[in-house]
Amino acid sequence: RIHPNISPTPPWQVPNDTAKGAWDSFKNFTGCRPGQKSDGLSKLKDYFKNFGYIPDSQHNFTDDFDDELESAIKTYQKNFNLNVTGELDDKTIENLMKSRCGNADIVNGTSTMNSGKPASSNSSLNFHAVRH
Amino acid sequence: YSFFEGRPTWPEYHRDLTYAFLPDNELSNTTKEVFTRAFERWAAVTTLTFTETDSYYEADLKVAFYTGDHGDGEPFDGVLGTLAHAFSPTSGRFHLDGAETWVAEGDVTKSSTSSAIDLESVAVHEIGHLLGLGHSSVEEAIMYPTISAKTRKVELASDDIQGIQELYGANSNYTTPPSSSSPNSHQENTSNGGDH
Repeated sequence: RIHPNISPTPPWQVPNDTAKGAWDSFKNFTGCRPGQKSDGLSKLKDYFKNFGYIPDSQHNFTDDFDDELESAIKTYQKNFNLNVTGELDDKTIENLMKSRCGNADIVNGTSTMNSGKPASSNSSLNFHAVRH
Repeated sequence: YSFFEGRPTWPEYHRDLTYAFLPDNELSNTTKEVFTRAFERWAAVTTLTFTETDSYYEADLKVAFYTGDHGDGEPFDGVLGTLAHAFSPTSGRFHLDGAETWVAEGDVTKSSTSSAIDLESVAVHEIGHLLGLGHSSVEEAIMYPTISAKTRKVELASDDIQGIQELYGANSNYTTPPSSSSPNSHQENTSNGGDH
């Protein structure tokens, strides 16, 4: 599945391009809010567990949009500089569906990302507001 | 930028690292060169060096393509989703999902395949993990966790460089780019035709 120079690859050598991404089904949860129940929501909880947003100790997830899921979504939104709503809004779902590195964002409850810091605060260019 | 828990690094007496490819993958020279370029990007800004070796089992950094469950407790999930993962120092394991449509050469943004993933972009990111960097919230950074299909992002951002230099120091040949450079300059959406 490694294509040297994909542009001229003949169609018969291109793999099934209609294949769905692993997380395309998350699109069904758009607009889902705390207190609701949605078929397959447990898979989203598995996703959050996989990337450290829900503790490893949790098992047998339900399809309920519970407090734990809301908390996980809020932390995720902080890490990815999204609006922290705790809801599965369009932008959050769009981000969740993107392909990504398999390494966790949070290890042992500690975020390895700079939770919620806007990109500009990490920049060495950010020199304003110096107090003397 | 961020580090793994406990801030693991390659020890000071072991900064000249070797890398090798899983022989079973039978990678072409074109594909291997992608990884070589990716390693060079990190070498250019740090005191680390990277040399390819044929001895996979003795190499410090082991690059391998696998599909599905491959025995490390982190199974791959087929097309898109999880693309790759890499372990913190000094494990050296770097695994890529063999089910992806990897593009090793050419303009990935013009690919006819909607799931085409630029190999070098992912390689630069995962090498960051091998060296001790965690994920970053800075979207322009290489260590940002997500990458869309048909996207190329291979240039280290200032966030990546600050992080890796905090762990290993700066390459004596490295000069800080002028501060006027736009963050967008780190995102490269053009052909990888040997301009780097």
